[in-house]
Amino acid sequence: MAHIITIGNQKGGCGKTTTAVNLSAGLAVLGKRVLLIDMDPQGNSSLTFGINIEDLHISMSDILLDDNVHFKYNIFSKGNIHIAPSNPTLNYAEERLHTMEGKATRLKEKIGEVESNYDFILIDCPPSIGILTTNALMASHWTILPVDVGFYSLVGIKQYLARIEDVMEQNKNLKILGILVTMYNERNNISREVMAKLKGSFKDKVFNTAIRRDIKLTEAPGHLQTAIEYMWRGRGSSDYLALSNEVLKRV
Amino acid sequence: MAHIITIGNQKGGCGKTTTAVNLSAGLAVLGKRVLLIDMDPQGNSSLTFGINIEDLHISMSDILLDDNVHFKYNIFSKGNIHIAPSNPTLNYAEERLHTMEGKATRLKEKIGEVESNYDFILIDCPPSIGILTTNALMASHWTILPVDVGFYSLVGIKQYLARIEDVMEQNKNLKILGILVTMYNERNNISREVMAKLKGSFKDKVFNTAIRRDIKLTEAPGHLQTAIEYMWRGRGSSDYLALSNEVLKRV
Ligand SMILES: Nc1ncnc2c1ncn2[C@@H]1O[C@H](COP(=O)(O)OP(=O)(O)OP(=O)(O)O)[C@@H](O)[C@H]1O
Ligand SMILES: Nc1ncnc2c1ncn2[C@@H]1O[C@H](COP(=O)(O)OP(=O)(O)OP(=O)(O)O)[C@@H](O)[C@H]1O
Ligand SMILES: [Mg+2]
Ligand SMILES: [Mg+2]
Repeated sequence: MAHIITIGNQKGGCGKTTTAVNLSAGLAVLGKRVLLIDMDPQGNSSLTFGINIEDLHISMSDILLDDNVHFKYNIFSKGNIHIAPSNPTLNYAEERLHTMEGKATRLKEKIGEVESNYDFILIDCPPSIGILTTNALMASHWTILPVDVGFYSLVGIKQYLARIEDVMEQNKNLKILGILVTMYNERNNISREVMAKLKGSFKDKVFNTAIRRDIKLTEAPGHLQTAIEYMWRGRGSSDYLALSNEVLKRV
Repeated sequence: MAHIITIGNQKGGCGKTTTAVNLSAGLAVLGKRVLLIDMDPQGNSSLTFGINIEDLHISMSDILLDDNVHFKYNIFSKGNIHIAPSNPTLNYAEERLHTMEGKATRLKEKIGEVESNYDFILIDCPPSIGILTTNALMASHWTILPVDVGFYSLVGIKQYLARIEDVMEQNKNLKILGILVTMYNERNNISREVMAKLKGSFKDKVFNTAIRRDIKLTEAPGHLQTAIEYMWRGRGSSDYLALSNEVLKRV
């Protein structure tokens, strides 16, 4: 059975998509079969793999809302990474989900159709703790929390962890895989301060791998590439490969 | 009457809160009476002004949901800046708003109670185009779109502009005050590329002022200060003062 991992944090811009995309690429390089599910209406993960999100006939919103639309109809592949894309129609799905029975477990019900085909399923989430992220957490065994090195991110962790605890009451499988420090720059005091605070509060729940700030990570999506494709020898790609190895040890 | 400005973009981490906080401070330095409304459940703007968001008896969620709770009961002041704070209870308000009559104009109805006391009302929004941002846009005359220099932000503008156009059909006062480039670093190709693309597509709608990357802007909130208080002579504070002047010319 696949390890299902939600990559979430309601703080915006902390590196959720960059982590979902590059951890998928890293695990694939290590020989794992990976499905990346895009649960963000922005569709950033889908875009990075070159999917034209504006012309999709089916996307994650159909999978969540329509019992007759099966998961296998919404899977694209790039190399040995499979992607289940989203687009802004997911904003309407979010509103409609609020009125549905079993609104929090729509993804969990559908993911069973494809789970056995993969070693890992990663789920990229929007910057919120609403029904889309709840669906991802209800379907998952693990969650990774990317945290960029800023004051707002530190305070935001408490809010995300509170939502995880709510979900853990219903999904007994859910555990925290780790807190991932992103955009780390050892020359800045604030980076070292945030890292020290996180290690102090969360101890070994903080990944040993920190993702360093690397302009190649910002440039790669514009070329519709993962960092590993764009700049194999760069900081970003080696950090995400190190993270992939650490994830394999922790699951 | 006050100029009411929504600071929004569903792309996370593009500098909405940093702009809301420091533009408020800049306009106040220029002698304007400013109210900052925090419409983000994270409560980052509120936190920056030292408000203990966990112990609030009243917050923006009460203003939106309860006809009997008046705006004036939810206003704190720091110097000559007033703040209407939020906290994570706004997540529940968002869910409940979906079931209410006139869900999109709750803020517009209440803002009338205090509008005449201010020259500017700025509204910090969450990273989404849901009901909270719609409430802010329905109550506003203007919107500012912070855009950080990355690929995902460029593609996200289209989605936010689509939502603005929807709202403009009902709120005839709403206009785009400007697109604000944030985290600009002239040494990076991607910064120059994003700036060129924005000026190409949006011409004079792009503010002449770009907010340069400045670590002091990341450090200031941790000291519960605006950049103007924390580092008067820094890049960040002078860029936000320049923006404040440009806003005064544009309204
Ligand atoms: N380690 C890094 N070094 C440099 N830039 C990075 C790094 N990680 C992410 N970025 C850039 O920072 C921006 C924000 O990252 P990203 O979009 O992955 O965050 P997110 O949490 O998915 O955002 P959202 O909340 O909008 O979903 C992007 O432009 C991305 O390219
Ligand atoms: N010009 C800048 N230079 C350096 N750091 C910046 C700059 N602007 C913002 N930051 C930092 O980048 C991070 C993201 O900014 P901010 O939180 O203001 O964005 P946001 O759009 O409000 O995020 P969210 O989508 O979560 O509401 C913060 O840590 C902030 O301190
Ligand atoms: Mg993202
Ligand atoms: Mg913010």
